[in-house]
Amino acid sequence: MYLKKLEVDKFKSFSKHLTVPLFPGFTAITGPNGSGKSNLCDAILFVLGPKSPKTVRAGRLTDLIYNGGRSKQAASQCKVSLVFDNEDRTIPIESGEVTLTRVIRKVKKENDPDGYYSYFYINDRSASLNDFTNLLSNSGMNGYNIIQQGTITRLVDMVPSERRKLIDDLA
Amino acid sequence: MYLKKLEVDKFKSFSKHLTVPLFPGFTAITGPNGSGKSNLCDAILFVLGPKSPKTVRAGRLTDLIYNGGRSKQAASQCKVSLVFDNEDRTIPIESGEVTLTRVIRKVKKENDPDGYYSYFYINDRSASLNDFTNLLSNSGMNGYNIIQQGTITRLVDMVPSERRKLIDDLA
Amino acid sequence: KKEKFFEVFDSLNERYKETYAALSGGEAELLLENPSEPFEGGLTIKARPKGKKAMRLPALSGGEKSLASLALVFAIQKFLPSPFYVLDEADMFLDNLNAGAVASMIKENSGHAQWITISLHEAMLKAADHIYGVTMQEADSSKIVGGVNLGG
Amino acid sequence: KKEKFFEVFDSLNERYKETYAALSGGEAELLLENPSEPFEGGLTIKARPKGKKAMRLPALSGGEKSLASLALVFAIQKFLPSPFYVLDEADMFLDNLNAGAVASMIKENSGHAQWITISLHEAMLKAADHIYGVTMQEADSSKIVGGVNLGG
Ligand SMILES: Nc1ncnc2c1ncn2[C@@H]1O[C@H](COP(=O)(O)OP(=O)(O)OP(=O)(O)O)[C@@H](O)[C@H]1O
Ligand SMILES: Nc1ncnc2c1ncn2[C@@H]1O[C@H](COP(=O)(O)OP(=O)(O)OP(=O)(O)O)[C@@H](O)[C@H]1O
Ligand SMILES: [Mg+2]
Ligand SMILES: [Mg+2]
Repeated sequence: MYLKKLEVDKFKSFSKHLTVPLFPGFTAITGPNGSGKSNLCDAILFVLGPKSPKTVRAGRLTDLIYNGGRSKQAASQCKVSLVFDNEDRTIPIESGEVTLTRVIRKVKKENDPDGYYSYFYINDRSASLNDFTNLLSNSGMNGYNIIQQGTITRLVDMVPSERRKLIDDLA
Repeated sequence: MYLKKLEVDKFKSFSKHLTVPLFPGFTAITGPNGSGKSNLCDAILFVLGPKSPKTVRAGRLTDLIYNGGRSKQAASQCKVSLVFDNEDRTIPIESGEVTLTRVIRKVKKENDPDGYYSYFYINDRSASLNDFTNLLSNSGMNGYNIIQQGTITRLVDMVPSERRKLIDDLA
Repeated sequence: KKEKFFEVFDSLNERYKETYAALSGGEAELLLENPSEPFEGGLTIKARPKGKKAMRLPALSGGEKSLASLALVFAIQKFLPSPFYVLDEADMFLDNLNAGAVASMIKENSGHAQWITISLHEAMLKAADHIYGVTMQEADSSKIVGGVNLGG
Repeated sequence: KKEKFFEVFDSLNERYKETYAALSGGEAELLLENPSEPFEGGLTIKARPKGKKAMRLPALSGGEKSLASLALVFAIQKFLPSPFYVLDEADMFLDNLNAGAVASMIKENSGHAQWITISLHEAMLKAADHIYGVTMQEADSSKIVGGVNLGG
């Protein structure tokens, strides 16, 4: 199993629909400060990650939708798809490829200007976050495989009792 | 006024007596991880800095004395001298050069294995830490001029109320 | 509970020793502040960078600390393997030599898992099989260039 | 007390705006969470990197945040000038372009004060007048080489 393709559409600084083919082996991503590298990492966490917006460096989930910057139009929804190669059936679904998609759409409700709907899809069929979590539970996507920017600094500055909690969590 | 020379002897990883001539203008210091770059910064803070050993990344002041590493002899004292050009008399002393020296010497006392004596010298005449502080009070060595490794990261991660305290301290 | 803790601790410590030695040529281990009552104390790292005396984490240099911490991340990942990994500028504090050592460890591991690393370090870019560049040439919009196959 | 606070805040904010603009080509300012009762709230930074929309500090990228914080350090130093400055790897998170901008600011300031910077960045080393190398070739002992005068 490996991540075969990453598709982003109006997610954070990606204003257009972009498809990034990925390969097994070793891929490096580089670019200037503020160009959008960590936003790609956030896109992966958005689909796989825990429920809190803080994980993807956003105050509210609607902050993840392309905001138009200085000159363009803000979008009303964002979409991210992760396409996994599943030839080895690590994910318990009978197909050689599994696509996990998550969408956030802004919805103006009277009492909540930042209202949104959150949609999940597995191979283009509607699903829920729990479906995602169950599907991936045996695939090794345990959260320790994605190291966000700044994690190493936090690990260095941890006091010993915090560092021990890492072992507690593993046990 | 500028820092004309830095002399270290058995301070942290500097096992020998070393003299580093410095110039006005822009000097860069580089080198591999763990080679001793930040130790030079600690040497300057050791003479100018506040009283706490934590500032120079040491548990106790005696940790600043060359410990011999794996193969050499541990030293029993360390010495750092800062030689300032004082042509413009920024430091209120009648001499074109001012040398500030600080020494830590290990002393075995019955009740305290980490006992030490701390000596201060101004142009080779014995003085105290207060003499240093008084002498430098009008010279602009205000502590904001030395930025240790990791300070920028701490500044980025500060919560707003902590950041405001920076202004409180300046006022 | 304590039993389970020690099972994890011992296995992780084994992997930690291997990983740190492979990355730096020195030795390091995980240390419990209170070995008999682990939940009463914390966990620290004692590392001996190549050719140096062993020291606890706070006495090391910035780069040495971050290498010792990165080794812990790799050890946890060995303990709980995953099909793919993403590292976002984890090589930030390292000099070229250490960044090169991390790059070759990733290259070795990339035979049996997929590794995606975000980095500004030359040493990391040179070792990769594929490189993508992210730019914001057009204001307010990120683009991706490359997919350049170095066939490395 | 409040008066004194505002005197410092206004003067520092002026210098902050100048410094950030000179470093990045964008705009930034210091913002009080509670402008009428400053001691009730904190202080944050609102920055608009070149060609982008203005955002608060947490929404910026790692490099953008560290440039905004470094600009604050420089502003404080302008507010309280000193005869010499030491910066230990303050350019850590910056790409070559931003590290170059910081190096040229230091170069400009080095006409009227002494600057000593510890750095691993090519851009910083190229801009300096003098370069020292620190090595630990012989185990357990740091040496200094250079004092190389580039006559930069
Ligand atoms: N009292 C001492 N005696 C001998 N060596 C010491 C002593 N105190 C610290 N050291 C050594 O100094 C080294 C750290 O040096 P320093 O922090 O200056 O490195 P650096 O060049 O700044 O590296 P980096 O680029 O990683 O920040 C440590 O490896 C430590 O072993
Ligand atoms: N919803 C959004 N709409 C548009 N742009 C956004 C949105 N959210 C974040 N951004 C932009 O994304 C940029 C940050 O990108 P990112 O953190 O990925 O940079 P990076 O390439 O990782 O840089 P660094 O090397 O400094 O870490 C910010 O400048 C911000 O303006
Ligand atoms: Mg980033
Ligand atoms: Mg250092």
